[in-house]
Amino acid sequence: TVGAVAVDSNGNVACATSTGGITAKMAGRVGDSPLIGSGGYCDNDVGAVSCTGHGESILKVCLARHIIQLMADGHTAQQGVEAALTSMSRKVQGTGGAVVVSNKGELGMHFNTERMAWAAMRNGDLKWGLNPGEEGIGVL
Amino acid sequence: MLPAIVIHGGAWAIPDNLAEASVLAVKEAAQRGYEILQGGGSALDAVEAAVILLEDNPAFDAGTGAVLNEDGEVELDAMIMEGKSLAAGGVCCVKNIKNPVQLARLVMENTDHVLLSGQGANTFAKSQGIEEVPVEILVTEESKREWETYMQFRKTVKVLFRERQSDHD
Repeated sequence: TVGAVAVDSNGNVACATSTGGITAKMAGRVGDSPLIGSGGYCDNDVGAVSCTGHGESILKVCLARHIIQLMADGHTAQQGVEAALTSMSRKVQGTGGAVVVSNKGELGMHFNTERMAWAAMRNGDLKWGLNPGEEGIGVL
Repeated sequence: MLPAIVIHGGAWAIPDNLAEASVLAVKEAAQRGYEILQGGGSALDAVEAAVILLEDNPAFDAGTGAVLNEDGEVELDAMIMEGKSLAAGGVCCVKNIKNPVQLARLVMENTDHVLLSGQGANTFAKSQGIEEVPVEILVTEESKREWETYMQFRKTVKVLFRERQSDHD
């Protein structure tokens, strides 16, 4: 699965998510990725989210919408994504990750899998990571 | 307002042989999207362009690099959404489309619907001038090997995959 979230100079947010599914999945099976509220969600009043991970788990908790709701309730982008993934793990024992941008340009990313490749750009700075806690800073 | 973009390339047990390519690709996608934002482009254009770049990279299973289902076929899913009007579009179980996120955007912009599935999505793609590509374009040798291994040792591999968190989208 791949995904992106962004906020532009007018304060508009957007998200996109795309996937090929799982090897040898049942024909017709659909995970979270194409479904609004699970694989992605955005609202100019709050921010944008794109999710990845175990599709059925993410579907059950509407992960993207949950993160947006937590942010609307006062969590930062980072707090929101961490809290929602912890909740998903507790409720349905699912793992995954998500990237977030708030309508103010605040960034968030978290995962409870072994790895997640991510990268972010703001104010000309590139940040990236792969392993838990890892954050590289620099140019391409 | 300072524009910003964040990219992911999937959360799972990324093997070492894909790690470097995955990180490089998400960096490139972030830069591509950021260039659009810096040029005054919209967040919608930025996320679409970034995801297209990743769909075209065989290190990921979206688009080129797709995995095979139990019937040995490709089924792709994608969505896109913008936060001003909550306009959204998605496609699922679409076959032989190189960039499903592009098709999702056409669903958002050119239909009254949010999600099209299967043959309906493919028929809509054709109506929008998006050509289907041969499955060989989308599926890598690695994807084929993984599918053959899975089908040959299905029960055993299923257990191993679960332990390795590889049963993720």
